[in-house]
Amino acid sequence: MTRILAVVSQKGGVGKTTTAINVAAALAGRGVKTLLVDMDPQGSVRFGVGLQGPAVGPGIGDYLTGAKELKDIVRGTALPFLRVLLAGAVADTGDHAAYQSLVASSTRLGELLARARDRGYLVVVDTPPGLGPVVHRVLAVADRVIVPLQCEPLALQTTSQMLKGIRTAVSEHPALKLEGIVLTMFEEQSALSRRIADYVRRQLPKDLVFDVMIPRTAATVEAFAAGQPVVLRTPDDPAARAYGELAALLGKRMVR
Amino acid sequence: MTRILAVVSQKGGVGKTTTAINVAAALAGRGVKTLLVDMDPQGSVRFGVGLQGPAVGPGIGDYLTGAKELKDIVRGTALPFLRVLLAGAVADTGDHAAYQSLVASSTRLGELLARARDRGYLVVVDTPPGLGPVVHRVLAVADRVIVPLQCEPLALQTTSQMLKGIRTAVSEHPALKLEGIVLTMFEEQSALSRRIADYVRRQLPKDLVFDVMIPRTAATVEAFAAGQPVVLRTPDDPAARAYGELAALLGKRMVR
Ligand SMILES: Nc1ncnc2c1ncn2[C@@H]1O[C@H](COP(=O)(O)OP(=O)(O)OP(=O)(O)O)[C@@H](O)[C@H]1O
Ligand SMILES: Nc1ncnc2c1ncn2[C@@H]1O[C@H](COP(=O)(O)OP(=O)(O)OP(=O)(O)O)[C@@H](O)[C@H]1O
Ligand SMILES: [Mg+2]
Ligand SMILES: [Mg+2]
Repeated sequence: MTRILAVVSQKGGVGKTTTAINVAAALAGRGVKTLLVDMDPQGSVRFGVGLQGPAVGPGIGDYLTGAKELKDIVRGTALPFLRVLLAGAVADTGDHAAYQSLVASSTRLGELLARARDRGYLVVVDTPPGLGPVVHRVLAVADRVIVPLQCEPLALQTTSQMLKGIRTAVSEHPALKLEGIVLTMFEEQSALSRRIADYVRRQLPKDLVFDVMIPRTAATVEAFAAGQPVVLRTPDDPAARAYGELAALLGKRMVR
Repeated sequence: MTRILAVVSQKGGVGKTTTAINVAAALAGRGVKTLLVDMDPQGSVRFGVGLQGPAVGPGIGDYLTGAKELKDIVRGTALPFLRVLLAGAVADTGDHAAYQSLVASSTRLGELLARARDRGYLVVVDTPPGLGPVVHRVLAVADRVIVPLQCEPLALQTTSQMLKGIRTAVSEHPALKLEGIVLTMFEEQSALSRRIADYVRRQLPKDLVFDVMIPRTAATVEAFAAGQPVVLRTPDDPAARAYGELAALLGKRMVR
């Protein structure tokens, strides 16, 4: 059962959180029991699903220390089939270094995700930017990985490092498979954006780049302000439709 | 002599590298002897200053291990007063975890930046996203820090964690001072972008947010593709002019 999907990129701000939230919400919208896991100590997922508020409450950090069990940290959302695990207190304290060593040293992350999988969840994991200890740990327990690639020159230039990092992780965990690269913030009206998308498709094997591209839309940005995934808030928005298509594709490949 | 400026944000993709490159280039353009230091293992600075190419050559990683001296890793650029220290081989291997522990364990970073300062350089340091060991190390040796804040809801929502992280660093290193927050990728024609800029100015002390805002412009994105800072490539572009203004302000405050 391939059921744990990690969203990874060493480049920051390319749409990892936006992709994780909207793929998870779109899968849940199709009736797939989905668990969205926020492994980024920034804790951005909570804002995208409207769970912000003063008290962050227990999260993954508390599970890794053994203080809490899975049932204490799973949170419901407006969608019946979407549950969320938040990063926990680290998102408030901001002590990333302590969080990183906790994740690197604890064996409980594998147990946590395997337990969720055994309960029939399809698990979507958001990760911090970079290829540090947290990302390595997540790749060690994931089944599949997708890499958002922003259609801007700088994101393209750092892609080879990204793919090298993924290939190393795949060689260390033969069960892991790179599902593909998804082009994000694509701007049809920008010649540069089109050039980058063409370049990526020419340079990489065809099955490595998803056909569906996520366009840059104002509705996607506004959805975060409203605390709702764009697939729910404005389902007719081109980015929402593209995420729906991507989720349908991933659902078919992962839910057997 | 306050001469070491760090550009820091835990949020990814907010314009740290773009800000570090263009502030450094604009300072050098004004005749200030400037050293741009890339502490991000992604190694994005090299693309912005046209130093990409197959062989990355020695960099900071090599200095920290003791294999190279400052003179072996300083590189010239098209600008007479701008020199650059690249991240080094890590940008090729992508082994971020090893790089992080090297930076965290070595005392040579402080020596490196102090030596550059003593040679009369104003040092501008680009950092990786997050508040991990590399950022902590840089904040421990910097004099000033600026925080780029992208005018989008998600970047705003994670600001309080950012400021908390900076305040902790300042409490640990009394010599460090937060120069200010610079709003980036501002879009005059977007009501949401304007709302965010207004909100930030209302919520934070007036002297903490620079008056100058960096607009989102196509020229800034294209400059990266061309391997040149936008302040050099299209000096009349609104973002180039804004970076020029920011550099003039920082130069006045830091070069005594
Ligand atoms: N399709 C899109 N259209 C418009 N804006 C988008 C789109 N996708 C993401 N964004 C915006 O771009 C910014 C970065 O996106 P996001 O935070 O999801 O990236 P990330 O890779 O998770 O960042 P980090 O590296 O900090 O974790 C956010 O402000 C988000 O609202
Ligand atoms: N003023 C601007 N106008 C338009 N695009 C911009 C502007 N500033 C930055 N960008 C683009 O936004 C993207 C992110 O910028 P940049 O890489 O400098 O951010 P960063 O914070 O250094 O990212 P990371 O977290 O990966 O280090 C890049 O593609 C860059 O070209
Ligand atoms: Mg994110
Ligand atoms: Mg950067």
